[in-house]
Amino acid sequence: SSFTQVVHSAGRRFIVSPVPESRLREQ
Amino acid sequence: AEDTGVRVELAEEDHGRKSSIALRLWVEDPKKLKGKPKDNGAIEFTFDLEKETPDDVAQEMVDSGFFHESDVKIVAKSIRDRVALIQWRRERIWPMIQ
Repeated sequence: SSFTQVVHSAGRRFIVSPVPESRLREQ
Repeated sequence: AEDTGVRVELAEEDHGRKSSIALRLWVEDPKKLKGKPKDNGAIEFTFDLEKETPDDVAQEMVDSGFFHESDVKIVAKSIRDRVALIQWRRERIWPMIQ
């Protein structure tokens, strides 16, 4: 799957997923 | 709220009851950041409106390598603006619960 998870030492989980194309501002 | 180039949105429906909510953050305009963000994925995390500060989360994101130290203030401000909007909306829609 295209989700990755990073857990910070303080315990918070960060779940990274692709930003939907529609939400990325045209560069 | 000022356009910081970093977008923060609710990652779930807010019913005004839980103090912790899921937020999603991603970089819309990398040119507005001082450092180069690690990748342009959306980062989802849980934030406790009562116990935590946006600065805590921003620093943890820098520690985790998502952002450069020089962008910690921009990330914190982006989260703070969204949290303020959520709290303002909660006060208006569910004044009794708050």
